[in-house]
Amino acid sequence: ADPFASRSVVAGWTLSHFG
Amino acid sequence: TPLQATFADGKFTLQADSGMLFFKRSDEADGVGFVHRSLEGDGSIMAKVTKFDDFHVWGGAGVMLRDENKPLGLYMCAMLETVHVKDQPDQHPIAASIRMRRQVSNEGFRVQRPDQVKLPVWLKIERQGQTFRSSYSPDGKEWKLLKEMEIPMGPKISAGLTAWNRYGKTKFGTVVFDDVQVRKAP
Repeated sequence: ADPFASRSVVAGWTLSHFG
Repeated sequence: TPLQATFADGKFTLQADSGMLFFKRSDEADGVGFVHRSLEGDGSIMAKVTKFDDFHVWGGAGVMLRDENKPLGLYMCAMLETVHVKDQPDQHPIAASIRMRRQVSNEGFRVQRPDQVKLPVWLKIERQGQTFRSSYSPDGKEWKLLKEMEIPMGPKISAGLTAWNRYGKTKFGTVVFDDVQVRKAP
């Protein structure tokens, strides 16, 4: 899986990486 | 993965092993992770930080309001950092501070003298129009202003949590956010 892809942490909350 | 995040028992736990939220040169990209949700118009984010362990002196964690979820997005971050005390090289107290990017083309800005704090500590950022206010509190009631600044963000932004630990090669920095509240102004 792409570690930099956004994914859901819990309903309504997303983890994104940038930079 | 620069940042790992989990949610359990009402708490967010973030583990950071790299990344850096830049402040000196605002044309440098951040290398951070961000756990976020949307916030439209005026509002706020507030959280109680109950754990802040194993962060290097260039590491940090906090709440952030951010215009765009891309490397050069405008933001304000109310944060904790591990500070170096000149006369006490073995002591690494925690301090409350801010970082922000007001314009992509300009120098960034940070509070020059962060305030030393003890856990738990509450962090808050409020937005009213283009005015952003970062504060912290030892009890969630009495607040101390860290910085108020105009930042030209759009109407729809992201509110969330971030952590980074630039030189944390051997250890994760771990931060726990309890009772995270994102509120839209009435």
